[in-house]
Amino acid sequence: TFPGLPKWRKTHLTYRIVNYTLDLPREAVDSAFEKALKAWEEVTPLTFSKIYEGEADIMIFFAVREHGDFIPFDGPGNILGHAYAPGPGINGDAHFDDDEQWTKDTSGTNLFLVAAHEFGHSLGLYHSADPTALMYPVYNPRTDLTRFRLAQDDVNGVQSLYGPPPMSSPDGPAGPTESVPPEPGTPATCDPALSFDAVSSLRGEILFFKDRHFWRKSLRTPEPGFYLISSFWPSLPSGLDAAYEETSKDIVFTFKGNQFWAIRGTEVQAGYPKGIHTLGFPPSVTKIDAALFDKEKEKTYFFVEDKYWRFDEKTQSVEPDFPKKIADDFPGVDSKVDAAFEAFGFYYFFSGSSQLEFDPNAKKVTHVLKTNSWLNC
Amino acid sequence: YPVDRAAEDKDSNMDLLQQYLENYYDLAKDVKQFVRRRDSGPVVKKIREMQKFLGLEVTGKLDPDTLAMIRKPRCGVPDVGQFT
Repeated sequence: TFPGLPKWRKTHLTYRIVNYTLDLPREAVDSAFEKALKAWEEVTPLTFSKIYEGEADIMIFFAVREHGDFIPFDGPGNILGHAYAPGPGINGDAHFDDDEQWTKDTSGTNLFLVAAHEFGHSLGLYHSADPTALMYPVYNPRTDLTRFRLAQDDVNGVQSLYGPPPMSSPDGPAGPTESVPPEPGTPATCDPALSFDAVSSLRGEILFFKDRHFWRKSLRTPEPGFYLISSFWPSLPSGLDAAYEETSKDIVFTFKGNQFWAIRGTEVQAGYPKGIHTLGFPPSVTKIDAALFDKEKEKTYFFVEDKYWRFDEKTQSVEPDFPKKIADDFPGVDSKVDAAFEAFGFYYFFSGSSQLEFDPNAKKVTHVLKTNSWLNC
Repeated sequence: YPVDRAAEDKDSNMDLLQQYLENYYDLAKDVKQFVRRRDSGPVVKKIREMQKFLGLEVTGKLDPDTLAMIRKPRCGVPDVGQFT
């Protein structure tokens, strides 16, 4: 953040594109700025609207050389733009050097990337020393802009000023007058009492969800990564109940309360959240405790209190004769299940700080482990 | 007379470094005269500060990696110091 911690004292901000570069069609410029603001909007309570006349909080100019603020641009290369910390007048404004060749892709200077960086300043972020962060001062053209996301450092920075976005809830998003619930503390990886909210595979990695965070364990790298859920999927709620990956569809389904979301990679799929009752659960089921997908059988198991349902992914329906008692079909799994997933032909059940490895063919528990055994503890 | 290209390049690199440190690392104007003295304390300190911030090897010298970094396009907001 800037010295003195300047920040906006309101959550709804206006922006105005005062002039346009001739390098790109106007709609491409509009789209780049809109997308750049959206990147910040997704991880904060801030919202932005465009105005066409008068003074906006963020006034956006393209300019060359000296352009009225005594900090001249320098021709092609080197300085690409600059922006001012939040405040009245010139503060909050973003200027782009029109001696650059602005492009939609990375063949020239990508306008979206530079705009997203400059708007970070407009919101109160200073430069970051983290080379992976958007707020690192040196331009870094990402090869795959479709998969762009803010780095954890960017999210931490902007959320230190404005907090996280309002949580989604069955009653709809929190309104501007509602208070944001207190943030749960950051869980310690090797806390012997650590429990998980949900566990799922994702494209060969394993995700362990806890409150606002998740650990990402790749079998190729020894150390798990630790991230905010909102930094990957800004519209997902924290404190998930259950999650599973339907590998043949490349979709991870996440559950909270009576709703569920479908995510593919970093994209939350359109049309979600949906109600869990659309899957065929009776009205008495108000939340799912855990879910796992068996790749071999192409069936998903949903665990709710001491019962479970089996869901046929091919017919998209709950199978008849369910629910059944968990303890009857998974001998040894006696307590309520917090989270579950399948790996290497075994089912892993998490309950508090304990984890059971279950062989579905032998129908018995083969190992009792600590919940955080996957995190090198 | 033939131009001494090596000396010219060196001067131009030093100018670039001086400008970079002034713009982004709050190098004081009165330190300017010392930039070309490689052992100048304030300049070495600023180079080290820059190298550390940008994630380069901290040598305190204008080495090739540092030179390459300061030639890259970047944001015009200073990395350190008071923002005006």
